[in-house]
Amino acid sequence: MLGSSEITDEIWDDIEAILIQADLGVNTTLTLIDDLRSQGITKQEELQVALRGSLQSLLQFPPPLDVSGRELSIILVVGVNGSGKTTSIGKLAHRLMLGRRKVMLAAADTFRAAAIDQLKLWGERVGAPVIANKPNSDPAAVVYDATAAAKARGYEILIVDTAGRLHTNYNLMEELAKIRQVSGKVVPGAPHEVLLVLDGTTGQNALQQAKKFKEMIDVTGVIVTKLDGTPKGGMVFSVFNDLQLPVHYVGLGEGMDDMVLFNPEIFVKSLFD
Amino acid sequence: TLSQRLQDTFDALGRGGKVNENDVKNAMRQVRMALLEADVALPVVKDFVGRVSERAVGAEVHKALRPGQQIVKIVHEELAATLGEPGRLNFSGSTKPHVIMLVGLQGSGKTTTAGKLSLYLRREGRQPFLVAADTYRPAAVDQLVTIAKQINVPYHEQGTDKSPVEIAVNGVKAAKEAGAAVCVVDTAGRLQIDETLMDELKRIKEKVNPAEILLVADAMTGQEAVNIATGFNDAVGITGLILTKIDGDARGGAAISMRIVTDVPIKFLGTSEKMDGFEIFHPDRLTDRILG
Ligand SMILES: Nc1nc2c(ncn2[C@@H]2O[C@H](COP(=O)(O)OP(=O)(O)OP(=O)(O)O)[C@@H](O)[C@H]2O)c(=O)[nH]1
Ligand SMILES: Nc1nc2c(ncn2[C@@H]2O[C@H](COP(=O)(O)OP(=O)(O)OP(=O)(O)O)[C@@H](O)[C@H]2O)c(=O)[nH]1
Ligand SMILES: [Mg+2]
Ligand SMILES: [Mg+2]
Repeated sequence: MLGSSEITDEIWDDIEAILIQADLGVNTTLTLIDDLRSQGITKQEELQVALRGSLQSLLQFPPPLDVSGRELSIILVVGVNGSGKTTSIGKLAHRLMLGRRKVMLAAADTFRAAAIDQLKLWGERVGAPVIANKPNSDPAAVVYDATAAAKARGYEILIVDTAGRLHTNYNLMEELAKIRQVSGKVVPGAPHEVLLVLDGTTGQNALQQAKKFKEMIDVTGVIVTKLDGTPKGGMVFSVFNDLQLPVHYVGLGEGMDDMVLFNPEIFVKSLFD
Repeated sequence: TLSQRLQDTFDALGRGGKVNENDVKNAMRQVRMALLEADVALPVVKDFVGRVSERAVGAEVHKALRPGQQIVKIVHEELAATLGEPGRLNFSGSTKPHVIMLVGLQGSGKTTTAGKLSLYLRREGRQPFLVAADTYRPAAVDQLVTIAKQINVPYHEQGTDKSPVEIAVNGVKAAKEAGAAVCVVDTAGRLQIDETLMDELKRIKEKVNPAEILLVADAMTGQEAVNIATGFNDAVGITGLILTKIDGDARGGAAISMRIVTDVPIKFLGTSEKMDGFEIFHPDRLTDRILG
């Protein structure tokens, strides 16, 4: 879309359209464009470079997950219904195990139909043991049991799957806070990571989800899923900037290898594909 | 809210200040921003604001006593008109069972909705039957079977070794033998750009000749709503939309986008994870929340 001639209003409109349709949101888009306009750029290719530079400067490579240097690290995985938590746990376990870590899974979604079966199948797929109780049992109790099992059997990382829940449901958010609390009782300092799984097809509500989850259970990082589809995942900009939540991984499919480390350069480049 | 914004915009013009056509243009900018923040897709917003603007000019809103309120009223009416009439299920034709296929992206709520829809159908006096045609997602068949048992609805499943097409065909046969009135086929979530899986949907459609193909979409879907709806519509032709997770606080602009690009009615809303979290769509349910 950008050639080597002067910058017209139409060019600015095109840029605005690309960013808005990438789900960056109106505010982020307008702020970015105002900032670019004030830079007094005259050539289109310079604008191309400046635009990508601005976008990239809004993101960062993630730090490594805080899952080393202790006997047992606990990762709590949370998010709204259907965002891809259980699948992402399978992928994450696989990644960590490829790195020679001993990973155990806890099936703390005791509510949804076949949620425990689903995680167990993932456990089998990647070779990680799954600790589960009966459906409809207390999720906090599963965390308790899983932590004891992990310690007893020398597992160094425990990933806890939780039921999907809308951030607008106060009771369910309270339940999650309790699950978080229980993990801290059995392992001081736990959970060491609370990863919010955001569906990449989500629009502006993603920021609201991130805000509420962070408020209620102190999320430490984000995984964005389903970016193998047509959505661009632009809500990552506001989630990262407004809440300083690192984006650790991006889900690109339904298989255990379909998750990559978040890379700001590649992410920004794909906005323009 | 949009009303507050427009109020502020016009109040800022000062008391007794005459509102001119430029001020109406600014108001349209506010409408545009409000709709984009509500996740209505950009091309749909442009088109929509164009229509509202025409009506505002035509109604000589700049001469109105309360121009802000006038514009909100126009936007409300246009939104309601766009969202359209509550959709009914189409069961014309005597061949039983009538087949309903549920399709959509991964995680949108199809399997859960299959259960809810079955319960709704039974309440309406139409005996439902469920078919577990998702052989890909781990424990998807278990999920549907668990739901079917919970709500006491007969079902057909063949595990994960057979093709979804075969399972769908056998499922409809089983539904017929069971004397069911409606057969709800749950399919695997898929990307609209996945040609192989979209072909699979076409083949299922060919074989079971559905009375309805409902796109189950998440109310929090962002700008891609247009491509998603168009993709499914172009591939298999959808006859209705079900918007799920309306119990969240997503504004739901995706509903407008999908409705406009497919010209297909919104038939139901998913309002909770439970089997009774299911409502017939009514435009009022969405217009207020979209406008914020
Ligand atoms: N294409 C694609 N599909 C994904 C991705 N991640 C997850 N999925 C699919 O999304 C659907 C939902 O995934 P789940 O892992 O069950 O999501 P969840 O958040 O655990 O769902 P609940 O527990 O019901 O809240 C499944 O069909 C997954 O295969 C991804 O990165 N790409
Ligand atoms: N709060 C709420 N949750 C819902 C609603 N509909 C579905 N869910 C939840 O959303 C999640 C995903 O639902 P599924 O029925 O597994 O979605 P799906 O489309 O079948 O997923 P795939 O088969 O993987 O594509 C589950 O946790 C459901 O309980 C709804 O209307 N409101
Ligand atoms: Mg899950
Ligand atoms: Mg399903």
